[in-house]
Amino acid sequence: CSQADLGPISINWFEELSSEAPP
Amino acid sequence: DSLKQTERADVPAGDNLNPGNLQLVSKLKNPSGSCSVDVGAVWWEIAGVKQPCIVTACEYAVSLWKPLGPGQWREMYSWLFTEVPVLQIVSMPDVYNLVCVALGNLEIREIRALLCSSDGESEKQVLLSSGNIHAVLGLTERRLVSSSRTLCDQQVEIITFAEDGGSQGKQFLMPPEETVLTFAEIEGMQEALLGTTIMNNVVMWNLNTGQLLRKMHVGDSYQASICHKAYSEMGLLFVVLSHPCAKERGPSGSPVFQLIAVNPKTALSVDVMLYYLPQGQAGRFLEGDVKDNFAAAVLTSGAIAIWDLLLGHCTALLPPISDQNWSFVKWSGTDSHLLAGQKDGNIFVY
Repeated sequence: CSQADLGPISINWFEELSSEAPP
Repeated sequence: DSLKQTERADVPAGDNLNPGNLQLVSKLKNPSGSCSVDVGAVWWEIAGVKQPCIVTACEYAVSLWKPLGPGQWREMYSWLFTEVPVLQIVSMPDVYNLVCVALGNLEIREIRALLCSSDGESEKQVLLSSGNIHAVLGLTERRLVSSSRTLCDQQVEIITFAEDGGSQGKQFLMPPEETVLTFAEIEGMQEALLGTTIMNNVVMWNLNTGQLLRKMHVGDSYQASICHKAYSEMGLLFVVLSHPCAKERGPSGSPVFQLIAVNPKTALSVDVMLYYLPQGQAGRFLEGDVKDNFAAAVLTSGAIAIWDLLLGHCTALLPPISDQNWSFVKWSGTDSHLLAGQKDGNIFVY
């Protein structure tokens, strides 16, 4: 497996998911 | 590097393994006649000094043992339950002078805080939560998360409690559609929480807002995985799972523990490491505990096996003692001890 299998990675994933998820 | 391939690290033959890495330092016997169900460790202030104590749980009694000297323990407090039996001790990561327990039959019906009076003379208990509770986990900062089913839906709630066990506040998290089986904190991220569901999804919450951030499917190879540990590194989430429902299959059997990497942004995951039993050993995961880089599991064979999660292989095997199978195993949160218990009330400290 390579990182390509996991798609684009973001260090700030928690903040980004929190801003995208319904409140 | 660890992502480049799913490792199947060298597995030493079973006969090379022994409990040599584990040194028996003491043993204590739960005096209660009922069946032993769990063990744990807690800091308790005794005569102004915080000491690492052991907590043992039988069906109808929970006892606190204080250290007397090398290898010696004295039962200090005992909380008794007459109606609903004890199912498990709920460890609280940074709490002292307080033990949480889950009571129930097949499912948890109550979660109680066990304390002693301010003069230290008598035991007391406080009801924290009740209902049809599926999963519970003690969190940092005196918080406790639980999931329960009502007639219509599922509730996921966080209780914050004070030093005297009284509730300070309650917060609800957005529930997933599927039943939550286990919870796990993400190390170093107090605002995040993970759960595993009955459909083998890992779900994630923002504890500050209660938002359900993600549902991530982690494969169909195993059902109803348990999440033991999670940490975030370089934009990926690493999760240690075990598989109580895995069938024993193939010459190596099924892995007892599994380390996966998940990209939270895409919900895609890959296996990083699979942790198998040594060759020649049979059994599957019954229950276990993970602390730092070490995983311990009670197997259906009655033995306890220990893995170094970084080395990737089993490093010790503890066969049943005195023809008594092991029933439960915990890493002590107060020191480097492994606590192993048998149903008849014998607790061994390694």
